[in-house]
Amino acid sequence: TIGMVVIGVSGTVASGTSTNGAIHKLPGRVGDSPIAGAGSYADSTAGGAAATGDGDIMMRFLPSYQAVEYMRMGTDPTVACQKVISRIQKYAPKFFGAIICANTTGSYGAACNKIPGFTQFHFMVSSPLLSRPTEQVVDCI
Amino acid sequence: MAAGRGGGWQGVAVALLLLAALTPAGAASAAALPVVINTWAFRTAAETAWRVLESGGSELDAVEKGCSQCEIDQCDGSVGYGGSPDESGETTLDAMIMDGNTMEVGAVADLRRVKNAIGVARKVIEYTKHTLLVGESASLFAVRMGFPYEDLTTQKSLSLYSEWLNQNCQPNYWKNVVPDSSKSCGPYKRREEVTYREEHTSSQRSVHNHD
Repeated sequence: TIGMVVIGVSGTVASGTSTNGAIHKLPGRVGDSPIAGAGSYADSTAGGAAATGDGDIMMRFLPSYQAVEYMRMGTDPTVACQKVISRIQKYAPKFFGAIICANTTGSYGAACNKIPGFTQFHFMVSSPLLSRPTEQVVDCI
Repeated sequence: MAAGRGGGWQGVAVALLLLAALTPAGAASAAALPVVINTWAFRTAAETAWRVLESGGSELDAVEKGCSQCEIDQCDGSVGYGGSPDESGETTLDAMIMDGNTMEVGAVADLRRVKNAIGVARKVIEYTKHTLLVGESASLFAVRMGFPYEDLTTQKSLSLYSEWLNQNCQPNYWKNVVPDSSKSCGPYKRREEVTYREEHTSSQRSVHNHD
């Protein structure tokens, strides 16, 4: 799955996702990716977020919407992402998932749930402060 | 009335706020935009989205083209055609796109036989008043919007499906059914005694199997 957030020079936010879903799923099963607020969310008055992982679990928590709401309240994007992961952890400590967050000033962050075999999350960032699209890594919590 | 006579301190506060807006921190924030951020190390998607912005495209254009690139590249096997076959061996696609100015959303789910899922999602925004189209009807909409019907099956997805069948359909997502879904393939029927136990395990999900 890819989830993407783009914030323009004027602070306009757009987001999106695309996926072929979980392998061997039941026909008809849909995950979090196409659900607004779950797979991704964008609000030009606050920021944007996109989630990835076990959509059957994550979509129950609307993590992208929640992260944007945290950022609207002034929470730093990294902390917003972490708070979202923590909320899911309380109910599903072994869930597989990660989220990226960015606010309208261009600050960004990411967080993921640490489980065996998934201790770091890789994501891409492009901005004028980076010479080219750059891979970044965050340690899972 | 008292507020109107606020005196000097409110004026100073306003002046400080205006000053704060002009500080280097504000400038730094401006320099940090635009920003493109995407999940996983999908570099070509990031490059495509960035190029769209550089060439004057909109933020929505950047998201659409960036994710479309991943669909073409079959990023990680988890995006686009030829990946993650379902229980019947078919690859289906889900995608969404959201405009943070208007809060419009276009999305498709369980899209069949159309490769450019996020392109179809964009058309849901542009040509309908709806938010989410699913299944065969979403595919029909896609064709009406000019997207070609294509087979999403590849040798890779066929191979993944065959291996799964040969492993007695393990793993799968059934529970409370007979025959025992942890040992056998279906077709399954519901077991009379239902166990309300949610196994919050992630054993079936990995960096190559995710939404």
